[in-house]
Amino acid sequence: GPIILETYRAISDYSKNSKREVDLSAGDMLEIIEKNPNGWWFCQCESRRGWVPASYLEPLEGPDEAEEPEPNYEGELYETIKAYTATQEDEFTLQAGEIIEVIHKLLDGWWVVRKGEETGYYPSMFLCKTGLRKEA
Amino acid sequence: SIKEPPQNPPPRPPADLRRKRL
Repeated sequence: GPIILETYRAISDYSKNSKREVDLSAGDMLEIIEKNPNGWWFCQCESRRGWVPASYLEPLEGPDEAEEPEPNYEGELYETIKAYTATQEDEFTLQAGEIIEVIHKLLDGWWVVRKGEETGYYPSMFLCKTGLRKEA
Repeated sequence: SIKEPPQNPPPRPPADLRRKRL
């Protein structure tokens, strides 16, 4: 049967930083072709095709974030595969090879992670699930 | 290739539209 693409609306202007991306103007209607869990979604908008940040989109229909999983406060163990330096105060600065707990996998690609007593955001693309099990 | 997503983290939501989740 025909493939029905979901329509999203741009909530703000966005200027692309590479040829793979497309510019957005607030109010643009986009059809989403692929939702990558790293927070970049592949879309088409009229004749343009490319990647846009999911954080700048809202669904045209349906409840907000219907697909987004609930927080899992127990946490899942992930390893950082790339260092990231926080640019905002609610983000984490971590080196590659650190073990953290993921407690909320957000569609915008910024996951809430916990390390010790602290929580903060970290880019999901720099995380890899470990084979480790949490101690009881 | 355009089929591959950008290799850098996507931008955070615009500050005025960000939901507080932590």
